[in-house]
Amino acid sequence: GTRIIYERTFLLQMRNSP
Amino acid sequence: QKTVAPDMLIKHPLQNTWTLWFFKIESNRSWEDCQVEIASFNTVEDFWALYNHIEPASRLKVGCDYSMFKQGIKPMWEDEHNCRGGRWLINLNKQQRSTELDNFWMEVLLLMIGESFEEHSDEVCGAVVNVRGKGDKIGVWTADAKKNDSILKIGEKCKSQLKVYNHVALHYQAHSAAQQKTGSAIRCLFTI
Repeated sequence: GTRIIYERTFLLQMRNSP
Repeated sequence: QKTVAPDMLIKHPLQNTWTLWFFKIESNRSWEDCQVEIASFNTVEDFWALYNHIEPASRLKVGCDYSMFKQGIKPMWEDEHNCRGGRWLINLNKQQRSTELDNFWMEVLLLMIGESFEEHSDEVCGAVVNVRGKGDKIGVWTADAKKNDSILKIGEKCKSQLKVYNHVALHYQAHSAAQQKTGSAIRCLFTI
């Protein structure tokens, strides 16, 4: 199947999302 | 019909479920028993909830480790997923604990949970940060020390990500070589 890949920038943005 | 947990509808799922481990030597316990599972997670949100909650690696006592491995793989050479593998090793000097250790460790975790190694991600077992008096170490563990192509792709990706901070050298060692020797005599299969 498709691999779920996340970019570094996206992961960092998610750090402090509520 | 398959039901989906409500959490998973709003959170961002990861490709793999990961387990965070903590190691602290205690005299009355075996080395293996000193490895304690902290928590497992399989979403971006749960990763950050855990990461933001724990002490950064730089604040751990000397002799302690954090490890993050795919669920079902223990952070030790003897595990069947690790025993034929090896690790990319990043050695840090004493000054780098305060300046770079936490950044390096976080970057390695982001590479793993984000599946940044693409098709080579399946070769990644996990990563370990050792906090030690003589110099801290970060290791990225892979499953098979004979898969040169995957090993090099994984190493190069780590190196390019860590360049954000400073020049670092990465060395790849087979666990079998590290088990047989001590200290600086371990032969490196690759250096980049």
